[in-house]
Parts: sequence; C-alpha cells; structure tokens
Amino acid sequence: KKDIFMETFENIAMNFRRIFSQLSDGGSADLLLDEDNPLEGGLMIKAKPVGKNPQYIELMSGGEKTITALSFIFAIQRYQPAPFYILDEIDMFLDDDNIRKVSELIKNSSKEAQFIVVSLREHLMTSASQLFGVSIEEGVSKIVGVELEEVAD
Amino acid sequence: KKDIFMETFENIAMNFRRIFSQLSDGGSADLLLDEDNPLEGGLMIKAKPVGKNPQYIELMSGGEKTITALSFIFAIQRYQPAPFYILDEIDMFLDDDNIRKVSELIKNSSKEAQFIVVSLREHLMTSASQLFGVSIEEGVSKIVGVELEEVAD
Amino acid sequence: IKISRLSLRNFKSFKRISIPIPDGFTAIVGPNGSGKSNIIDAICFVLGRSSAKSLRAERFSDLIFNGGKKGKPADKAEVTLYLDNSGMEIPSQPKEIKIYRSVDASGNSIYKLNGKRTTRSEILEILSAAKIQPDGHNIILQGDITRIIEMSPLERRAIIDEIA
Amino acid sequence: IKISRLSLRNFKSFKRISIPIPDGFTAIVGPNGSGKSNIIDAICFVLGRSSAKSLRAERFSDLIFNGGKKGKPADKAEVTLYLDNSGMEIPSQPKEIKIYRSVDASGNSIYKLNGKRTTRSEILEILSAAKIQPDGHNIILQGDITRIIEMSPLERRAIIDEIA
Ligand SMILES: Nc1ncnc2c1ncn2[C@@H]1O[C@H](COP(=O)(O)OP(=O)(O)OP(=O)(O)O)[C@@H](O)[C@H]1O
Ligand SMILES: Nc1ncnc2c1ncn2[C@@H]1O[C@H](COP(=O)(O)OP(=O)(O)OP(=O)(O)O)[C@@H](O)[C@H]1O
Ligand SMILES: [Mg+2]
Ligand SMILES: [Mg+2]
Repeated sequence: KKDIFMETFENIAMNFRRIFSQLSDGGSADLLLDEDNPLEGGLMIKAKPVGKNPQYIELMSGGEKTITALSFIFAIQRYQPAPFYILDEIDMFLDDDNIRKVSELIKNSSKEAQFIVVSLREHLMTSASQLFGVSIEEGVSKIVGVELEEVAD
Repeated sequence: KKDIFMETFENIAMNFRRIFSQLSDGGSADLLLDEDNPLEGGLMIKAKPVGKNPQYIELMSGGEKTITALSFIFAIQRYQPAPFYILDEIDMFLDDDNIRKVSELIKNSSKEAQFIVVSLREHLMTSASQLFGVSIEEGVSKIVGVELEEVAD
Repeated sequence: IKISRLSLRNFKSFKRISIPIPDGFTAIVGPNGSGKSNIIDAICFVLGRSSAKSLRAERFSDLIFNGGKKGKPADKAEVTLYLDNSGMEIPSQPKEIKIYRSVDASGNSIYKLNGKRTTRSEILEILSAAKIQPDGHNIILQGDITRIIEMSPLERRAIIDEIA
Repeated sequence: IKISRLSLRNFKSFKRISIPIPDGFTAIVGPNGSGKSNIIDAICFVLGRSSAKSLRAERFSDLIFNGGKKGKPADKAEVTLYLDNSGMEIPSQPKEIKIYRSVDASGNSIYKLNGKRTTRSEILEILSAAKIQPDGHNIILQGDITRIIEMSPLERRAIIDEIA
C-alpha cells in the first residue's frame, strides 16, 4: 500500500516539475509530502516562477495559481490518461501570454486524447484544430461547425 | 422605517431596470420583493435578455449573471454614490461584446467618480482614459505610466 | 476509445442537434448565454451524473427544453453519446457504443446501451473499463478552476490516494 | 473628494513607488503575478481593513516586502493615501488629507492623519464622512464577482437595508 502510493506520488511529482517548467518558461515547482507525516499528511505545492523566490501556492496571484493548478491536473493525466478532457473557461485568470502557453500544452496533449475546450479568449481559440460556434436565437441554441481555415480569414 | 426602506428599494429597482436595459441592448430586468413577506424576505432578480424568456438569475449563464450582478451594483452606486470605485478583474466571465458594454458604462460613470480598474482584457483597457502598466523583475514590481495615445499605436 | 458524436434533443436550450466530435483539440466558442456550457452539461448528464445541481439545474426536469420564446416546452430531454471503440478498449462492447439517457417532467431517467434499456450502474461499469467517470478530474466545469486552485493539501493528497 | 496619489514603501512586491491617480477611468494592466492586485491590497490596507486574510496574507507581517530575488527583507511596510478635499466634503480636514498606515514585523499597525499619529477609529470616522469604507461595495476584489453573482436573496436585501 505504502509502496504503491510512493510510486504514484513520485511519478506525478516528476510530471508536475516538467510541466510547470514548460508552462512558466523555466520556472521550477515541487510537490511536497508533509515531512512530519508523509503517509497521511497533505501535499504542499511550492513553485518558483522565473525571477522570483520559491513560494507556496497560497501566496501567488490568481494567474500564477492557475498555471500551478493546471500543471498538477496535467501531471495526473500524464500518469493516468483519460480518453478525453473537457475544460470550460479554465483560462479566466490568465493573461494572453499564459493562455498561449496553456493552449500549446493542450495542443501537444491532444495528440493522445480528445480535448473539448470552451473559451472566450481569442489566443486559445486560434490553437484549436476545429472550432464550433454556438449562437442563440429566440431562446434556441444553434451550432455552426467552422473549419479552422475559415476562421483564419 | 418601512417607508425609508421602500423609498430606497424603489429607487434602486428603477436604476437597476435602466442599467440592465442599457447593458443588454434592450433586455429587461426586475428587482422583486418576496410577495409573501415584503418587509423581511429576500430580493429576487428576474431578467429577460433580448430574445429570451424572463428567468431568475440562478438559471443564467456565467456571463449573463455577471451582467445582472453588475447592474445591481451600479444601481446601488447611482443611489448612493461613492467617491471612487475599485474593480479587480470583474470581466472574467464576459465575452468581448459584453466587455465593451461594461467599459462604456464605466466610462460614463467615471465622469462623476474615479474608477481604478484592473483587467487582462484588451477591450476594457482601450476604454480607459489613462493606463498604468505594471511589471516585475527579480521579485520587485515596477510601474510604467502610459498615456493612452501611446497604446493606440 | 474516443467520443465520435453527441446528439441532443430538447436538452436545455437545444432543440435537436448532432455534433461530430473530431480527434484532437476542439474549441467551443460563442457569446455569453448562447449554450456553450449546456453542451458540457449534456456530456456530464449522459455519463450518469446523479446531481441536478452539478448540471446547474434545481431539479432534473429543468433540463428539459422550455420551448424558448416561441415554442412549446418539450416533455422530455434526451442525450446520446456515440463512443468509437474500434480499438476494442472495452472488449465486451461493439465497435461503436451508443449511450443514451433521457429525463421526463417528473425527473425520471431512462438509460439505454446500444438501444436496449439498462441501468445507471451498468453504464458506469462499462465506462469505468475505459477510465471514464461522470465526475472525473478530466472534466473541469465553468468556475471549477477556482475550486482546484483553492484545494487544501489534504484534498490534493486524496486525489493521489484515489489513483494509487 | 477624490484620491490624488498613492505611495507604497516596502508593501508586498513594491519597494518604493508613488502613483498619481487621475480623475476618470484608470486601468491597471500587466502580466500575471506582476503586482496589480497588490496595489489594490495597498488601498484596502491604508483604508483600515482589519483582516490580513482579506489582503491575501496569512499574517500582517506577510505584507512587508520580502526583498525579492536579490534584496534584503524590509522591516516594515508603509502606505500613504493622499485625498483631494478641495471641495471640503470633509469640512474638519485640510484641502489635502494624508492617510498613512504602516505595519511592522510583529504585525503592529501605526496610523497617521496628516503626519500626526492617530487611531484606526479616527481614520474610519473621517472617511465615513466622505462615504468611504474599507470594505464598501465600491471595492470589488479579484474573484469577488463570483461571490456577488452567488449572493442569496436575503444577502441582497441586507445591502438595501444597510443603505436605507
Ligand atoms: N431547460 C432550458 N430550456 C431553455 N433554455 C435553457 C434551459 N436551461 C437553461 N437554459 C438557458 O441556457 C442559457 C445558458 O446557456 P449556457 O450556460 O450554456 O451559456 P454559455 O454559452 O456557457 O454562456 P457564458 O459564456 O456566459 O458562460 C441560459 O440563458 C438559460 O436560460
Ligand atoms: N511580502 C511580499 N514581498 C514580495 N512579494 C510579495 C509579497 N507578497 C506577495 N508578493 C508577490 O506578489 C505577487 C502577486 O502579485 P499580484 O497578486 O498583485 O499579481 P497580479 O498582477 O494581480 O496577477 P494576476 O493577473 O495573476 O492576478 C506574487 O508573486 C507574490 O509572491
Ligand atoms: Mg458557460
Ligand atoms: Mg490580480
């Protein structure tokens, strides 16, 4: 039981370090066990964005917390992949630069699984391989399937 | 006591109707007292976006709820104005179209009071009369005061 | 395994649509209130979510199309999810798996697997063979990112425990 | 009455800055983590907020500049708010009102009004004459819009009661 937990933890912690570094242009982050109680205590997240001191996730800004939380979610998915992912406005705290990085990550991950992503932000839409436009008239929703080439106009 | 409440309520309800209609291109909304218990019960919000049936705020989408909630906040401010307003990323659920409408409302309201607005969205920034750009290097934040003409390039 | 198509009939603001879901990265875009999150609710619904609240509805009957501005309210809501099982990830099932769920005005759900009536627990069993759960960490609903950000150290650990 | 300037010294990620606040609509922009919300925290701090949590800090001493990557941590954080009272909205005060608050490493705050030491309650009294409160509805912090959206009917009523 203990061994399985440690193996899972080590794996996810490694993925987490790699993904955070990719999303933050070279920053570093760690998933830490509670030193006093490694087998039952909680998991802390400490991250060091580029040019800053290491800090716990609780002290970060909204956008920095989002990048760190998404790194954790994607680190889990790398270890135990699901066939598809559904993400509804995960980019709401992100600036345009971070949106580009997150959409790169989604684009790369979408080689192994389907991603269905709802977004209001242009920098995310343009990375998708296909777009569906939704509209509503007289209370009835409609969908327009738009190939990406069309959007590029 | 009862009279003062009703006078305040009527005033704010009227502002609310007007502001919601402005923000939603002609939709209508109402602030409703609890019929069974008008003096102690809660206030319901019912809104009818253009082309839809009237609905309670609880059933709306994230963006529709934001427009309705902001109409309520601005309706209060019209009745009891404060000297300044501080808004930090109130636009996170809004699409670009709704951001333009909210920034128009802020722009108009800023004739009577100061508005200090933090935003990541371009369509909000461009309505401001002055912009401050914040950056951070080696863990120390800096501010660059940018006149709006410069941004327009 | 992957999703090949999603069909909605009288589900929330949709009357009748059938959406092909391609491989790779699909973005759903559109103005506020147009029905984007309703599509996500439809997927959670057909996968067997048991709480109306998590589908942003007071009661299950709120999921039934209310007719919009001009039409008549429908009497039931139906969603069908088509899964491409050509890789036989779920060996006991055909190459194309059809999962159907409806709900009527009194809130009763009917599940069907490949056209034949079945139970929610059979659907969940089939899906878990392909690592699909109605409330897995692979589904982040609108606003949920705040919950994930504010997760406590113990909640984070519980996720790893579940996987181990 | 209006805000004419805000000065920060060793407050969160700021070493020393003085920001003129013009009339009208001012936007604060910049990348994630650059310090935008820290400016808003400084305003809430100097207006007398009494909870460190609402300033996104565990303890008040977390508000003191930690030195960044290269520098030494400071020993206190200071914020000064300059109010333009030329319209004499607060008759008892001069044309320019200076409100100062500092906090030291043990979490003790010192308030000053126009350079002279005073108490938090005197500051709150002066400000309320101009309808300024440290936690008024005219201040919507990051993420707060979700709380306002999810307000219950009774909470909405309580706001109107307060005003009446
Ligand atoms: N049973 C129903 N019948 C008809 N319309 C419904 C039903 N349930 C919900 N709706 C409508 O669906 C609309 C919301 O759709 P949805 O939440 O999907 O919007 P969205 O595109 O995600 O918007 P946002 O960008 O603001 O998040 C609401 O206006 C709501 O009234
Ligand atoms: N006492 C302190 N000393 C130095 N830096 C601090 C201190 N307190 C907080 N910070 C830093 O300030 C940064 C966050 O700033 P802030 O929350 O203002 O960002 P923001 O510009 O609002 O970002 P976002 O767009 O993501 O909301 C964090 O990286 C945090 O580490
Ligand atoms: Mg939505
Ligand atoms: Mg911020």
